[in-house]
Amino acid sequence: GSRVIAIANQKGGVGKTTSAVNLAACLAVLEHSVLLVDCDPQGNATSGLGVDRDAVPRTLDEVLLREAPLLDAVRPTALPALKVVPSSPNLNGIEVELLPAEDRAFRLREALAPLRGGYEYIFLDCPPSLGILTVNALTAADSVLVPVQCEYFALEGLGQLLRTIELVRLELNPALELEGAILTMYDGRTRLAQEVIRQVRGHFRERVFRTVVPRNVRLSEAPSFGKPVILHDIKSPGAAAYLALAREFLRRSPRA
Amino acid sequence: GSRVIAIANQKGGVGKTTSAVNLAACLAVLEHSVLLVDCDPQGNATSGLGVDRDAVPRTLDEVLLREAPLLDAVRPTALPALKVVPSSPNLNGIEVELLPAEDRAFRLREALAPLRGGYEYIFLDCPPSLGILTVNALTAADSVLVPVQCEYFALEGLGQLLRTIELVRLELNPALELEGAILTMYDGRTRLAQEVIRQVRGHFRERVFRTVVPRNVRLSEAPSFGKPVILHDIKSPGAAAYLALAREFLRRSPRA
Ligand SMILES: Nc1ncnc2c1ncn2[C@@H]1O[C@H](COP(=O)(O)OP(=O)(O)OP(=O)(O)O)[C@@H](O)[C@H]1O
Ligand SMILES: Nc1ncnc2c1ncn2[C@@H]1O[C@H](COP(=O)(O)OP(=O)(O)OP(=O)(O)O)[C@@H](O)[C@H]1O
Ligand SMILES: [Mg+2]
Ligand SMILES: [Mg+2]
Repeated sequence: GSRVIAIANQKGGVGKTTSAVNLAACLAVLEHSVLLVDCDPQGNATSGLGVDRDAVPRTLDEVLLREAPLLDAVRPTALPALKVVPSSPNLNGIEVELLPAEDRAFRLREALAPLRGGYEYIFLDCPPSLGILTVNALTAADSVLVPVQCEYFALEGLGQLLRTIELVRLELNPALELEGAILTMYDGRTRLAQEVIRQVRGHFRERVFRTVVPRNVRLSEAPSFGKPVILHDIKSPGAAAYLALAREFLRRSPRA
Repeated sequence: GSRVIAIANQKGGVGKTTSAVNLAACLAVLEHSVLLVDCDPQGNATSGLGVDRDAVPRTLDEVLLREAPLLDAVRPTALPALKVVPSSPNLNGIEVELLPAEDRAFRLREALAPLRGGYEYIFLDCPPSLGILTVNALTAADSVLVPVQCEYFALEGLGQLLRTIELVRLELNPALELEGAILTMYDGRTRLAQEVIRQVRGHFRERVFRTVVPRNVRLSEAPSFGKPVILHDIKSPGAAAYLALAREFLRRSPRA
């Protein structure tokens, strides 16, 4: 089997895609087989791995509408052990299209079922909202990874996110667990960051990953080359952080 | 009358709320009467102005569902010329609740109509999505202000946003114009930022504001005190940038 992990936080710009792409890539470099599913209409995880979504046979919206099996949407990346399922702007309209379907929350879970044996880890990159796409990812997942930016506004939404996770656990996916919180874009020079870290540890307690991802320009440059940071600049603090995070994840995360 | 301006970009974390709060506050300091409507279930604009949304009589969701007039939701802020309409987490479910209503895209426009004479400027802070809340804001607005973070991923979504604005103009609000793009979180030390600025000027041409907002920790600290940056640290580069932006906005923006 596989472990399916949703990467979610409705606050925008907190490092969901950067964490999804780089954690998946680092696990692949450490020779674990990984699939990354881009559940965000923006498609940043798709382009961050160098895939041109205008040149692929199938995208996630077609899979959720049952027009194609997920297998047909899987694309290779520069790393042999890492595959990606591209998103498309059509995902913007999926909430309205799926509304009449009783099983609208289960479409991704259903689509992933036949692939679960083929990968050790399947990551689901979520958009910045608590709509049907994030609900689908939470319903399909075994656990949720929450990137938290070391900023004040990022704290505000945590309560809402934890309530949504609880609701999904009660009504749609009783097995859903909290994998943990990752502190991102940490800038040690500011008092604010220290204060935010203190509060996040209050919310998540021992479920906060020890590895803290620093703010590092190499992380924001890498996607412009369509590469994860370990292929863009392996000596950078950003690459070191995500390699350390991948190792910590492996230690903490029970294999399927 | 008033000018109604939506502040929108589906990319998360690009400075929509920071621009909404600080541009509105600077205009209020320059003695223009301003209303800021928080259309985002996260409620960052509400707390960024020191309003406790658990302690207010009415929130925007109730207005959009026609349970209360917008006037009943208006709250004062620390600046006499600036008022705010708080959001609530209930906005997360509004897309599904409004779906049966033919006029679901016009609810905010309808709610704002009676207030338009009372303020010179009305700003609408949008969530990071192209769903019903952003569509409501674009349908209610005279123009759209687009904050663009000086980062690679921020470029990717611009095409989708401009197409959505065009669609709203064709089908819902023929008067909708592009107010312009604001470059945010600029860090002059990186090559990436220069490249992004070059591309944004290609997309928006003369509609890019000359004022560029630098990355400045005072801007991210201010909301933790519930204040716009001009009340938190008026001598900071962040305060100077938004004051300059407010003056440029006044020069460029025709009065109603
Ligand atoms: N540690 C970091 N250091 C520097 N830049 C970073 C870091 N992590 C992410 N970034 C940059 O910050 C921006 C936001 O990150 P990212 O797009 O991964 O967030 P997100 O949560 O996926 O956003 P959205 O909510 O839009 O999906 C991006 O431009 C990214 O390149
Ligand atoms: N110029 C700046 N310098 C430093 N920090 C900034 C700046 N502008 C915004 N920030 C911080 O960056 C984060 C993202 O900004 P903000 O929340 O305003 O973006 P947003 O587009 O409204 O996000 P969302 O998509 O979640 O609504 C916040 O923590 C904010 O305090
Ligand atoms: Mg993302
Ligand atoms: Mg915001």
